Amino acid sequence: PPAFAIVSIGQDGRARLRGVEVGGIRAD
Amino acid sequence: SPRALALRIGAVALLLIVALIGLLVREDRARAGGQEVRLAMEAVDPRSLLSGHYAALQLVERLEDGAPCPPDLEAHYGHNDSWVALSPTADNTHQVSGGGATRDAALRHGPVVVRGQADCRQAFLAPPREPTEDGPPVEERPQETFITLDIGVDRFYADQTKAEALEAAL
Repeated sequence: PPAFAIVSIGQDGRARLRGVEVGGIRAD
Repeated sequence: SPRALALRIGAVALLLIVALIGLLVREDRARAGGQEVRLAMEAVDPRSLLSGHYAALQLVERLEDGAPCPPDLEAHYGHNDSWVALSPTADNTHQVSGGGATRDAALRHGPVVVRGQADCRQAFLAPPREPTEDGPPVEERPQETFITLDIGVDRFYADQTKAEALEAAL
């Protein structure tokens, strides 16, 4: 299944991982 | 005296704990206040999730055949202070749309910019062969374009319940 990383990009431009989504199921 | 030494050690430990808590709160606020984007990644191996630690993940985009690499990625690959531009897609994700040495340079290629770098490679799917009159010319063979995004996101920690839900989804 398709997998996605849910990423938060802050004002400082840094990426921080919030969770992952695999096959429609999200885990934070 | 031993008592003064113990007090000093205790004070330093307390200071470190407060600093750590402050760092965690700041990171949590930055995470909550940032712009959220969905990025394609390679499928997580459920066995690594169930090991109870973390799963290594890699942000990889595989583009359709013949898709060109986004502009200005290679010039800044390997630079620690470079930026990558992301653009929204129709399926509610974001994809790499360019790079730049500065935030403003990257913003020319997409509305969302992030610190990091991206590497784009194009590979022929079929084994190389000499073009003949019957076969397609080399430049028309099917290609795969894949972009590896390095923005400091490379592992995901999951508790047992979430790991099992992900495993079921997989």
